[in-house]
Amino acid sequence: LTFRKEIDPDLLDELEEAMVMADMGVGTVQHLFDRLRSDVKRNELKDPQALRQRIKSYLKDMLTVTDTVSLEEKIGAASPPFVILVVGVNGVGKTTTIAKMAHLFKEQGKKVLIAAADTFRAAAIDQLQQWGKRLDIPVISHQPGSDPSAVAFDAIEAGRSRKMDIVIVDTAGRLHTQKNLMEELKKIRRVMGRKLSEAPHETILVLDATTGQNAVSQARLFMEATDVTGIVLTKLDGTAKGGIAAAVVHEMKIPIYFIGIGEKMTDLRSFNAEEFVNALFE
Amino acid sequence: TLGNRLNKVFKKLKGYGKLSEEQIQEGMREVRLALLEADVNYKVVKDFVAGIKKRALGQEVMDSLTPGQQVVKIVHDELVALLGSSNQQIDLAGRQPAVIVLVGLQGSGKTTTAGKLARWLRKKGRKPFLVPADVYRPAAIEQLKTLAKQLDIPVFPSETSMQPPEIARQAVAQAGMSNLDTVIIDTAGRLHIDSELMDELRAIKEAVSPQEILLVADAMTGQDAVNIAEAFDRELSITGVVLTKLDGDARGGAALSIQSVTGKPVKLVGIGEKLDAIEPFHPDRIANRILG
Ligand SMILES: Nc1nc2c(ncn2[C@@H]2O[C@H](COP(=O)(O)OP(=O)(O)OP(=O)(O)O)[C@@H](O)[C@H]2O)c(=O)[nH]1
Ligand SMILES: Nc1nc2c(ncn2[C@@H]2O[C@H](COP(=O)(O)OP(=O)(O)OP(=O)(O)O)[C@@H](O)[C@H]2O)c(=O)[nH]1
Ligand SMILES: [Mg+2]
Ligand SMILES: [Mg+2]
Repeated sequence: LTFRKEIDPDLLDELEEAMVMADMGVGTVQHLFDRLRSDVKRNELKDPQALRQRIKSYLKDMLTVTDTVSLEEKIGAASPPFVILVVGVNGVGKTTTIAKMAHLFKEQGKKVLIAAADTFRAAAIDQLQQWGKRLDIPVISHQPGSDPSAVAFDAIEAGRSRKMDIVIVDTAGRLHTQKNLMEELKKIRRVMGRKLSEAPHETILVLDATTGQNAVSQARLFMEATDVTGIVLTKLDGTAKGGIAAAVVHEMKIPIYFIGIGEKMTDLRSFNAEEFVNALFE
Repeated sequence: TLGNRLNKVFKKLKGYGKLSEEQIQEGMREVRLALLEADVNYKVVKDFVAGIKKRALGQEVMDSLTPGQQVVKIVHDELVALLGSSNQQIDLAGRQPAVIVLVGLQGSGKTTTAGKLARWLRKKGRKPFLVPADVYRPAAIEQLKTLAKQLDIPVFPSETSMQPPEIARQAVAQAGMSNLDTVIIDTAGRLHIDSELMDELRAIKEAVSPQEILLVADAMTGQDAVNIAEAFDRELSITGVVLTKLDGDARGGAALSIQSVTGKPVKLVGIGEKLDAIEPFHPDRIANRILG
């Protein structure tokens, strides 16, 4: 973005274009820039630097959920096993993210167990079993085609009897618009709750950074069906900026815990709103 | 809908039946917003609106009693014209066995599409051979082998120790010897900015001279669709696109973005997870979807 001495309409247009191209979403960008234009009118912003700082601070606010307890603290405060359910639409990176989180928790000295509750997709169980071998972490699985609720139930039981700290449950990708699949998810949660009343302690929605405004629809419907408590935003190692995360966090008030930046087990980072916002401007 | 929003803009007609240029401009703004909301890329939207402005300022809108409808019609016609502009058939002519390579970003639906395509082509009388050339993702080879088994379609016995270009070469040779006439190669998901992996695709292309290199793209892709498509097309000269997960509620503006930067046609769409969930691309259907 060019060097200018003062804030002219062209600069605002240029920044607006950049934000739309970062997938922030037309509605969000319009709303944001209406605020900025009135800030400029009231002479609150002296120069392009001030304007940029103002945009960044508005965006940081959108991406931050106040009074949010970190995942680490939640895990520490609960009595084990701490059960995490991972959900999201097809292909966003749920299974790989579970491998990454399991690796992270293991590095932190936690005992982790994974449930292969995607009993539908071809070789989904194999995929997690191969990850389990690489990570040296136990994977609970049944036969392909079996009831995912039963796998989740068994995994929590195994988590208890083997004194695991954390149980992470993988689910099949599903479009948020498929009512029967969203009902299946509700059933999985109910059955988990029957085995352990607090389970799942955490329900993480995985979103793909290359997704456009459909991410908002995904977040809304998954929230409706399963009370999502946290987000992981994947594939930020590509050229997509994931700007739609701002609208999702702002509307749903769900914190982003991690970002995925690659395909290896170590490619997971804690979410940092400031770094994320700076990257939107690159 | 766009129609309702345009009617609001144009209803200040006050009975004289002639619109002002300013009203047309405001109408174009509504068109821009509608396309951006559908995830069409910002720059593609600008070009698109510039492209229809002449017609929008012409007699058919200015003199119309229903100018809003006229503008929607112009937008719709132009979308269909762009999206349906080139050959959408799967090209299997030339050297046999015919070879199709599926490429694209991680998780877009390549492996599933390979299975669907094999089943679809067999229904059309071809003898497909599925080739797993993703040696990186855990259980990727198993995934395609499982689909092949479900369909009772022969599959090349790839191993993760093999190199993808070599898998491709051996598979085409084997197809020739087994009288299978259509080789479908599934490749690993990759970022368009990963030069090593893009080189691997070029090596596969060089090894087997495919008739079709299809970019498999997710219908919910946002603004980044232009970057992805432009890079894959520049590096490989793709021959077409498969747009997946259209059974969701994504508006699918990526279709226009991709067509606009590559000029290559969407040939097929994925409309579900089952292996029969594939069909030819219908420009008018996606045009309606983009317009909301
Ligand atoms: N570049 C990149 N690729 C990723 C990232 N996370 C996951 N992937 C890749 O995305 C693809 C899909 O990942 P999966 O973990 O199978 O996705 P999923 O959501 O479990 O998919 P389904 O179970 O089929 O719905 C794989 O090729 C992963 O390696 C990431 O952060 N960056
Ligand atoms: N609903 C729906 N799901 C689809 C469609 N096509 C593929 N999928 C699902 O999307 C997910 C990813 O599909 P894959 O075929 O594994 O994707 P991929 O491109 O091979 O993934 P990588 O090899 O990791 O890059 C799976 O859960 C598929 O079942 C479609 O048209 N509709
Ligand atoms: Mg999975
Ligand atoms: Mg694959």
